Amino acid sequence: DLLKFNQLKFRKKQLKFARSGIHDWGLFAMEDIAADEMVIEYVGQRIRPLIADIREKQYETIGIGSSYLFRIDSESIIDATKCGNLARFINHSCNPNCYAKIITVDGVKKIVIYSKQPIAVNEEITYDYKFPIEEDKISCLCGTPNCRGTLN
Amino acid sequence: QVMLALHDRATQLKVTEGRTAVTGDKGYASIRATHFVSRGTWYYEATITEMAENAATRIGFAQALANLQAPIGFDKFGYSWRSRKGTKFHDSRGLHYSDEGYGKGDTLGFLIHLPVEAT
Amino acid sequence: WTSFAPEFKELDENVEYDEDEGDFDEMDE
Repeated sequence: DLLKFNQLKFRKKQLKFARSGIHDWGLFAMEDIAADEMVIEYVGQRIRPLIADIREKQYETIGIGSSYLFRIDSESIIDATKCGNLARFINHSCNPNCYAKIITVDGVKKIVIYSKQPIAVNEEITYDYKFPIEEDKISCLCGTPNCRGTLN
Repeated sequence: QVMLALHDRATQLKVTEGRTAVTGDKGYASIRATHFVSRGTWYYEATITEMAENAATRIGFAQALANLQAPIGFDKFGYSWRSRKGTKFHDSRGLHYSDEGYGKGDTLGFLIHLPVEAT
Repeated sequence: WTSFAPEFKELDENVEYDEDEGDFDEMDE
């Protein structure tokens, strides 16, 4: 992981922000990506869980629909709502070509999006958000054959 | 001997050797005492030994369910008095309590009056 | 994409949030 992460840091994957068939905008590969490669780190502001709960309520009241809050572990959450990198634009898919994984670099946990399978140029990057089950359902728009219907 | 509980606190708080003083930094975190009360009238005192410039404390009474990763008075399970502006808090609502806050060198008193026949 | 999310601040690394004293408050005198 560490070696792959350092490689990613030195030479970022060529990605493009463009119109998505899944939802509004998305992130697309601009180069072929082999399986199990680090595609991008999910970067944002590291906050405590209780602060994330309070913010989630605030975001709902101001109408920020989708959640850019990503739980790292029981102690910290990455909030990419107002600051972060392109990873916040990756759309969800029930049949994704990527997956998210927590790695530890120099003792600090990070969220990294890996390729699950080879990804071709212009293919949209997707991963399973794995949202917790909630009562208020969010419809899933991924449109893949085995779509679960909702994100949560 | 009533002391600050090592087992009933947000782990990021630092408790002194004698377990009678606690220090925190960054965001709010809480600690409870080793003894609890459930009926009658009780009073305790706390002294502010240090207060950095942009620091604040919220001290008071908290039930067992009060969330310790927040200041006392964040939820319904606690009541606290804040060093800044002397505001009292309960259920995340800050109301005026004392005309000015408190700080280093102040000794504060907290009294709770519970029904004698508490169930 | 900055026009899509105008107030969004781009970061290279995660940043630690420096909590505010009033973060937990719904209402403060």
